[in-house]
Amino acid sequence: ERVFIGDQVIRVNAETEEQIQLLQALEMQEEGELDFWLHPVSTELPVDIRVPRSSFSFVTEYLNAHNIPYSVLINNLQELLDEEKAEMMQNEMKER
Amino acid sequence: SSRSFNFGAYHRLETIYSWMDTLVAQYPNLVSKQEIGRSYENRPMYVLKFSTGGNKRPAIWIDTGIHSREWVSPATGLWTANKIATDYGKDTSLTSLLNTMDIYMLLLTNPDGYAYTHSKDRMWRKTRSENPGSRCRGVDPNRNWDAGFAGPGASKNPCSDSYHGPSAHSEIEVKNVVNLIKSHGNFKSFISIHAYSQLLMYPYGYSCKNVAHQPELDSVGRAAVQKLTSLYGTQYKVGSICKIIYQASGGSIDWSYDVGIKYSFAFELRDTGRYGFILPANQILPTATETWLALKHIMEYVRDHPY
Repeated sequence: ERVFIGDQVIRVNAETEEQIQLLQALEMQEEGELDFWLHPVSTELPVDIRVPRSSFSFVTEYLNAHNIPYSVLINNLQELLDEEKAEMMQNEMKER
Repeated sequence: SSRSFNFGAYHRLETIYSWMDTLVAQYPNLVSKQEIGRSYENRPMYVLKFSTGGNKRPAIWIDTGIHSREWVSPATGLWTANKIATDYGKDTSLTSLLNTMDIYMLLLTNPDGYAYTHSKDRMWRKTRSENPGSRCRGVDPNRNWDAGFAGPGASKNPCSDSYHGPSAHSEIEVKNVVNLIKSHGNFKSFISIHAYSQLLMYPYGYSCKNVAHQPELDSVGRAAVQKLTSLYGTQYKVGSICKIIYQASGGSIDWSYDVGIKYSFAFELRDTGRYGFILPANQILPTATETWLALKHIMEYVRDHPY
């Protein structure tokens, strides 16, 4: 199974059209293997990005360099997935 | 039995398919299960048909789970299917609806992707078809419909999560739905349920032009959302796909609208806790119950406005 240890999901609230364009440029880059849960389209909508642990410094440096504000929604995706899996197993046991 | 099933939990594909059988067994005069075809990896695709009789009566289509990682979508579909079965004969409005119309529900629109999210990659979104000449698999099944296919807002890169595929309806999962809708010929509403970000949308996505019925669809959507919001205060935006998210071509409700199904809508369900695709299971029931209010409003409107 693919694991997501240390993957973070960040929420970016772009404030200007220029920031949207910078986020779109970030989305086009393949090397960070970023997974855009919500895409950069307008300053009225947030942008959610799943950032693999290995790409975190690259992404935060990029955002900081362009003064793009962000916050962390999910600190370690794997923890949530482990909880989800444990809960599913518990439910399956109960149903049996 | 269906009564002891835990609707407040996420389930594997096999459990969901097995539950469908219990629902059919409990309500044989209302619910039937039809196989509409097989997926790329040969999994059966089942629709639940809610009907009180007659052949090819005016019908409402509801699909959930076209994007496999959006788990709350099929979970909401299960609860909804059960609600329709249990409320028939008790809820006057739903009963009158089912006395004149049929409801079709496809709970796992992308069964291969759903199974894959349970076994290999929880974040998988696409189908699992192989792309010749590429190391990447899968097509975004909501960019694969014959509606502005391969236009803006879809990727030609097989490694992209929004890859439109080699041709319109290339994905067997999409083609199976298209075949059913076309051969039936009397669908009046087509509702596709996604997650997350709290939106109720109508066509178009492939174009930012208003559809001919924009005022009516907007008004129906706003009234539906008002009901949804009345339960827990969940805030939704209403509008065309292009105007409230982004231009996206090859989407299912654009196709359904263009083949003449006027009341075509897509939901993006809630994420009030900001969990995205990992919405905790304890949010399933609140999500389903609030969504039901909006769904019911749309279905009643469709019943009362024949065309």
